[in-house]
Amino acid sequence: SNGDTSPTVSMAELDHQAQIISKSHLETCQYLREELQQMSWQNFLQDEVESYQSKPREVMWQLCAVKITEAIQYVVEFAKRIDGFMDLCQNDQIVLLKAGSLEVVFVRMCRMFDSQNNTVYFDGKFAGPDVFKALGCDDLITSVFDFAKSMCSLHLSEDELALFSAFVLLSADRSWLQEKLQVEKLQQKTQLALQHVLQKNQREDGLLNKLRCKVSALRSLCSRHTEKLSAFRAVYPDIVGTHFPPLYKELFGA
Amino acid sequence: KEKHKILHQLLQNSTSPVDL
Repeated sequence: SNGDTSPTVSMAELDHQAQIISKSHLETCQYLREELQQMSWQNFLQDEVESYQSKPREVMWQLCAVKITEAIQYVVEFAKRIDGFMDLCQNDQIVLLKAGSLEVVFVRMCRMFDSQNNTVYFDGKFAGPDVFKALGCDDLITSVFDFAKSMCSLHLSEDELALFSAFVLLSADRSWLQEKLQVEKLQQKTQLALQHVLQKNQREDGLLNKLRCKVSALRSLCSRHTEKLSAFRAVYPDIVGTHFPPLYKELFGA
Repeated sequence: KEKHKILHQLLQNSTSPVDL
């Protein structure tokens, strides 16, 4: 539908693309579903929750920055294994990761989320939103939990999640891309592979549109994270400068 | 390049992420 950029791809190619992306996802997903299921009964006890709540704001921020950075390193590995990603110019690889790695972390979060208890796997156990109170970002935390819950309600399989993550990462509308057309081709091929897998898995017709709607929610979460970080940095510039992971600072311009 | 030193490093590494 997009004229010149629409690739002509065969079903076999789409299958191949879907398989590579699923494999890349499974190799880099940080925790396997089985591992998470085994840990699912481990919730923080009240005194542990209170201990997180009583941490100084900057200590909790630093802990979360470390956890986000760890998750992002796995996303970088995921990107590297997507067929075609390493063929993009280095500028565009950086642009896509800078803009999209946290979005993929939020997408992946639904695998680590327990909808029934409204908890997420964090620092060794499952944590509710109250664990993050010391950050002073209640509204953002609520939105992140709501997003994870709504992603969970779609019950995506690992291959669907893998392709959606790749689709998010390969967004061709990011600013500062040098070879936009190459990224567009890759994203369209990924979207076709996602569509193909959704059909193969006999998912409902509207699912692709529901997933497309998630893209704007992801962008809003990430820009709110940036806003919260700048507000934090304004108060604690030295903490960010000296205690935050270098990769986090590089990605979020801290 | 200097601005994204670690990302460059991660992209060029053929194995697991460097210790950050």
